[in-house]
Amino acid sequence: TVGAVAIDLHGNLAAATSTGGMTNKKFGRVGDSSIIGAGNYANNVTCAVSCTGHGEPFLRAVTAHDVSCLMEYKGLSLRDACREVVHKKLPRIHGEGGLIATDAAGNIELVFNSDGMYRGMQHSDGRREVAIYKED
Amino acid sequence: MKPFGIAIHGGAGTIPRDSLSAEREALYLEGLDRALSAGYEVLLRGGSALEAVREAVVELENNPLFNAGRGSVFNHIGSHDMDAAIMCGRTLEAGAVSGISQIKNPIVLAETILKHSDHVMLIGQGAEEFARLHHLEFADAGYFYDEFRHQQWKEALAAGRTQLDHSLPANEKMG
Repeated sequence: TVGAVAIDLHGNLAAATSTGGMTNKKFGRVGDSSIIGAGNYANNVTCAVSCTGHGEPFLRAVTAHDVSCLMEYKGLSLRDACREVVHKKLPRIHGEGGLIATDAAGNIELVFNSDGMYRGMQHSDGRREVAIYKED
Repeated sequence: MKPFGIAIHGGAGTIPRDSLSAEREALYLEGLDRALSAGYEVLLRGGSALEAVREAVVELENNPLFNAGRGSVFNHIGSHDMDAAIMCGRTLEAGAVSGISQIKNPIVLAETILKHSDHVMLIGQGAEEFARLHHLEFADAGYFYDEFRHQQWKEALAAGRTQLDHSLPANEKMG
């Protein structure tokens, strides 16, 4: 699965997610990637999120929208909302993987509970990184 | 100047450091770097967030290393089932597609659905018919064939398991 989230010069957010699914999958199985709210969500009021990982738990957790809800209804920061979902909620239902997210203030989070996530970010403040492993 | 930026991912899972050769690791990092640049360039010239995420994902879809578009894994019958979604935070408009096998860039189809369909999500043959109407680029099975992916599929088929792209099989012992 691949994905991107962005905030533009006008403060608008967007999220995109695309996947080839799981090797040897059958019966027309669909994961979270193409389900709005599960693997992909964007709302200028809160955040833009793209997920990657084991699709079934991500679907049951309505993961991407959950991050947005924690910000909108509970007042959590992007960082705290992402960590709550990835490190607390998903592991309880055996959800392995991660997500990338950005908010209306230009904060960016790349959070995962697996051994690694192919990832990268670039910000107008000069920060730029690409990484694979947890310890990077 | 207001802050702007982009983040990308190319999948997550069990990726032990010693599972990738230095050469293959460099290829992954280069692929991520290219996708990041593609999206950031859009933002730098004042383009929209929607355009930036599409461009970054198109770049990843065109890279056979990543499980999407050209690098999609094989399903049970040795074909491909691709899914994609895109959402605009300003308008809350969304476009999604599932179960397609011949579209070169599924994320472009998702964006076309967002912009030109009354619906949010299209699937299978109907989605490909919609793509044809909007002159999107199709690709044949040869474009999506990758020897590494094919080997992954044959092993999964023989073992009767379904697996994530970046994860070791559940029954694989380490150490």
